Amino acid sequence: KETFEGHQVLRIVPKDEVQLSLIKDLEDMIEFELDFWKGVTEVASPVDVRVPLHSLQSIKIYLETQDILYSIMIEDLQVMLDEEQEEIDSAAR
Amino acid sequence: VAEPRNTDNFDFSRYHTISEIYSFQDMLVAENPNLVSKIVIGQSYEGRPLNVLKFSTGGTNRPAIWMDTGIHSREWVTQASGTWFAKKIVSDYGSDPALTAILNKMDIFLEIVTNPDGYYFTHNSNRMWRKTRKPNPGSKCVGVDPNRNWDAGFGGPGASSNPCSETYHGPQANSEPEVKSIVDFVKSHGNIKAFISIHSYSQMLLYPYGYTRTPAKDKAELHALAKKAITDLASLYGTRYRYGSIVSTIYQASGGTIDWTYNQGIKYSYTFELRDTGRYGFILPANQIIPTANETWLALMAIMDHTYKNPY
Repeated sequence: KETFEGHQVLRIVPKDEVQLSLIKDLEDMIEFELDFWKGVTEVASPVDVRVPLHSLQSIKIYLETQDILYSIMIEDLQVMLDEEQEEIDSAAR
Repeated sequence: VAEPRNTDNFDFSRYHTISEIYSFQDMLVAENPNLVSKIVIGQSYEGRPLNVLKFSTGGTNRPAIWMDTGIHSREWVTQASGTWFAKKIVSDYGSDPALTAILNKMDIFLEIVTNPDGYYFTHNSNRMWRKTRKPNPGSKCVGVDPNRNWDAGFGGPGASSNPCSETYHGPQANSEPEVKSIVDFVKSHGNIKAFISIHSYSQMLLYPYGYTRTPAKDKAELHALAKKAITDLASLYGTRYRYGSIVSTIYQASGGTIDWTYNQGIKYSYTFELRDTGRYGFILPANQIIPTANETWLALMAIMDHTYKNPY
């Protein structure tokens, strides 16, 4: 079973067209194994992306050096999934 | 495990496995032989039945309304809501005048687990899985995005040709049996008047097109109906939705479900994006299932009522 310890979901808000295309460029960086939960749409519209632990630092540096605003929507995805699974198991019991 | 003996004590306030949903479907049919039947429109790649519940009070090939949930398997609140919708239809027929009027003249088709292989995989292997589970020859990556695999602008901008991408459109349109089965059913039925495909998340109600900026010829009516639907939805808990055409509200997406259904002449083609706006994303807590289903039902009723009152 695939687990997601340390994966974070970042909410990125592009403030202009330049930043929009910089975020769009991330979609093509396959090596980071990013999973876009909410895709790139327009300026000021949030983009949600799941970032695996091994890519977190690089992605945050990339965003910060480009002065792209982001927040952490989910600190540790696996913690939430464990809670969800626990709920399913306890309800089934 | 104390399996529910009937659908009255099925726990709609929690997430269920595919086998629990399939046995719910069979119980609902058994409990309501004069209203509900189960049609298997095909098989998934891994051989699971593609179950569609048919709600009908008689007639032959009546004008119909189609709803599907779970085409993207990780969007769990949609399959859970679809299960609740099925019970709601049965509970309200005969007591709710609007729904009773609709079902006395129209049929409703509801496919709850539209991507069963993916859904099973989310429960047992990878909770984040979105696509189908068919291997891609020549690639280590599995699966096709079933909402990019339809023959509407297929392969155009707004889908990926990379099998490892979450929006991979597949080798050709309708390559995925989960998609082809619906295509064949819609074509053979020939009298579907509304087609509603339900996703999550981001709280939006969308209508064609996604693959082109050309406005749909019925845009004005679709836009007005969407506004009415999201207003009804918000009346329950104040949940705010955005609405509009796919391409103008989110992004360009080619090979999408409702672009194809609209091009088949099904005027009332809509896609929902349910809760939430971005606190939990796809991991929406189970305690939000019933509120989400309840508010969404008000929007669905607005669309179904309009379809019933505006035959074409």
